[in-house]
Amino acid sequence: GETTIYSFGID
Amino acid sequence: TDYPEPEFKNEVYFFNKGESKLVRLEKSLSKLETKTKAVGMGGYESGYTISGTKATSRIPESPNLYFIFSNGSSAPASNKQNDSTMRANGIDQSMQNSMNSMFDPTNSLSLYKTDFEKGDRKIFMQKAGGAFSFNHKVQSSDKFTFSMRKIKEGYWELVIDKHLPKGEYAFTIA
Repeated sequence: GETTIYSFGID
Repeated sequence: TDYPEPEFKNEVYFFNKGESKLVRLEKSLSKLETKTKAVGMGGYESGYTISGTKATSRIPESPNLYFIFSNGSSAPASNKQNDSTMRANGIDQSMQNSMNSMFDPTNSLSLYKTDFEKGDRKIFMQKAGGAFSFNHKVQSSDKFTFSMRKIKEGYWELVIDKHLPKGEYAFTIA
């Protein structure tokens, strides 16, 4: 199966 | 604190607590990929790939970071049109809600600092050097702990325990 990923960057 | 209802359920949002605003995170899907380098040399990798080196969602560095997750079970019907369309299709809101409430994100979410490889972001579950590598240790991407606080039915606040330095991060849902 596929995994859902939520990404973000910190500046 | 005023906790806004997110537009999309079952998603992790950044919560700007000072302004009571939600910021949607970059969403992607990835399969767990396993790669073995040069037969017999023992180089081994398994992990997820996120395309590009920088997430489109940006958050200013802060000592306290909050995120929220809602499965929609306590949310009021977002609009009447949508509601009647669902009823016409034999799905009523309360049934929809009880289906949603089955997903409890406690113990399903993990936060990683992403690594990089060939212009993409990577989350390594396991990575080991080859036979001639000085590093035989199995490693993974850095994982961060956080606490989950239930605000109301089907709605959680994620509080990051540690100060996160500038960089790229990702939540995975198991």
